Amino acid sequence: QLSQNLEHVFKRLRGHGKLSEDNISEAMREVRRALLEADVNYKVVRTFINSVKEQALGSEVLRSITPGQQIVGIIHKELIDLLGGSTAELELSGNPAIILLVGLQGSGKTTTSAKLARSLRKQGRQPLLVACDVYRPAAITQLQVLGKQLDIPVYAEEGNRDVVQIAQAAIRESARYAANVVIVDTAGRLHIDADMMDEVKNLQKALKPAETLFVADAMTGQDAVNAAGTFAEAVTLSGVVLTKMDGDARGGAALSVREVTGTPIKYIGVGEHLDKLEIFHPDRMAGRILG
Amino acid sequence: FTGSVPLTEQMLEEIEETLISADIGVDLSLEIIENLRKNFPLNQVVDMATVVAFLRADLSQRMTSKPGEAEGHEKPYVILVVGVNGTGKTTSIGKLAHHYSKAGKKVLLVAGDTFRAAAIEQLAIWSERSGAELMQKEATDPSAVVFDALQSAKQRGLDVVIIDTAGRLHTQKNLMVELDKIQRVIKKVIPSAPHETVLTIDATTGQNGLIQARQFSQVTPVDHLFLTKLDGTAKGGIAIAIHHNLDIPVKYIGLGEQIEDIQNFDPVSYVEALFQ
Ligand SMILES: Nc1nc2c(ncn2[C@@H]2O[C@H](COP(=O)(O)OP(=O)(O)OP(=O)(O)O)[C@@H](O)[C@H]2O)c(=O)[nH]1
Ligand SMILES: Nc1nc2c(ncn2[C@@H]2O[C@H](COP(=O)(O)OP(=O)(O)OP(=O)(O)O)[C@@H](O)[C@H]2O)c(=O)[nH]1
Ligand SMILES: [Mg+2]
Ligand SMILES: [Mg+2]
Repeated sequence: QLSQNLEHVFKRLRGHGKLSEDNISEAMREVRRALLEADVNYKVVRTFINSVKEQALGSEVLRSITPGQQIVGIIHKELIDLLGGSTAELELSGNPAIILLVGLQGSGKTTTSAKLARSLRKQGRQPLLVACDVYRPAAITQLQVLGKQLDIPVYAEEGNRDVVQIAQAAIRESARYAANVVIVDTAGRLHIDADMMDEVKNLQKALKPAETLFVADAMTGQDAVNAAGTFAEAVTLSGVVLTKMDGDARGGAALSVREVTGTPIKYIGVGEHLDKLEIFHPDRMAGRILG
Repeated sequence: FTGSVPLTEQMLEEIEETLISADIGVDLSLEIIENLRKNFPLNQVVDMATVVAFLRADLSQRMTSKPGEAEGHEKPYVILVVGVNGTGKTTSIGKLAHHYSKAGKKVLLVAGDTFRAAAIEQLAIWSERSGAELMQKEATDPSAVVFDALQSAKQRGLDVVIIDTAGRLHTQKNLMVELDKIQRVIKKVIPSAPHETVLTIDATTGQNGLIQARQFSQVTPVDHLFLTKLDGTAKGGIAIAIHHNLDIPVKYIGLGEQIEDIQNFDPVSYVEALFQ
């Protein structure tokens, strides 16, 4: 029903000849509403709308014989640019290359770790999974079960609560597993939990990973900027994975996360099975957010 | 928002943004602002405390459920827990089990997630921690586990049965069919059950939460929400929209990952936290 609204807005815009400031303001209000309902953070929406409005009221658009069409184009382009413009790859330097996954509770880190391992092996790499969630009941077992399903080794130390120690030992042992990429799964944590944020800081400092990926749930609402922003301040994020994109959440959190961290979204999770990992496409995401 | 000052359009916009940033949603936020406009004329001096009090009352009223919910009288009292992946079902069940065990009830947990890696092991740890029993089977069909569990609970006169289910997206037709089958099997064994169907909603969830609640309710009538992860910075305002649109109230809130991190929902303190 909402997507009809935006289609309506765009149709009206395109159908118009000359556009008044009122026409444009009205259209911008409707786009604002669509973005908010798509869970884009309200501050990000405000910046976005202001930027689009400025261009829409610019002489180039007003001189055009199809100003409405121009504005729709501006909205699409602006959204795609904000989402990163193009696809982004993993940059796996080092031997072994190290990937660290972090994020809030339940966002899909453990599942994504296994998916990445599977995908990298398909690309000819030898992955080793590391179980650094030492808190959640049966977390280590979960990763071991996934590793077994994929026939990919999992490094774990039952009873050891020092995740830096565990990860470093895994890296030292990686040769024994003939592994050239080490994927470190961590516990879900709140960005406002100082001790847990220290833990990821220490992990990054000790491991110096080639990739530190923030794993976020596609259905996250306005709070996405808070969590992502705090994580980005605590550790250097190299990428974002947006999970559960097989649902029907519009995914405005993608825009918020990208905007507030400046980090490219590299992958999306599109299902529970371990082959359900896809490259993130900004243009497809833009279409989804706009409904 | 203190002192006696004129209530401006700008201030109303700021209030609207506060509501939106809590994930209350555009429609409901506009409705709440409309209420404010009707009661406080624009640009007239007003004591801000009355405005805030008005807002608090409006919101907490929307989250108050009707009294007279007799519960816990059936035996066994069957609670079905459902929800999207990762929203906190298994952990919340551990907390609920502990709550009932502490009250002297004999509790049985049902390992109805027969799909996800280590789901049963995870629930087993919660059953140990809470003093509840666990029913698990080698079966891959959750309905089979549920069937056996309810037969056993009936026979043995247990007090509470809490059924864990696999995370599922409402967009997965086959999984919603599976859920429908689970609740039909429940009814086969105990016609009045489930006595309580709880939907977990992650406090960080945006507008999709409303769609989740709507879709899940179509498969199995949802009685209450368990609003999880409220110990984060997210306000969980989508629960207000869910209550407003579907008349499904929040009954419990999750405030952490430990067994005691559960509280009965109190609309007044919830709304107070909203404006902090
Ligand atoms: N439908 C769907 N489900 C997913 C996806 N990614 C993960 N899940 C599911 O989401 C739930 C949580 O996934 P986990 O991998 O355990 O999440 P986590 O971040 O490791 O959780 P914590 O370690 O507790 O913080 C599980 O039920 C997964 O199967 C996805 O892309 N699509
Ligand atoms: N901070 C916080 N974390 C929570 C809360 N409730 C659950 N969690 C965490 O959220 C993550 C997911 O919890 P689960 O209980 O596995 O969620 P689930 O819905 O059973 O997940 P699936 O079965 O995979 O769909 C775990 O890391 C929990 O510790 C809460 O109230 N606060
Ligand atoms: Mg995990
Ligand atoms: Mg579970």
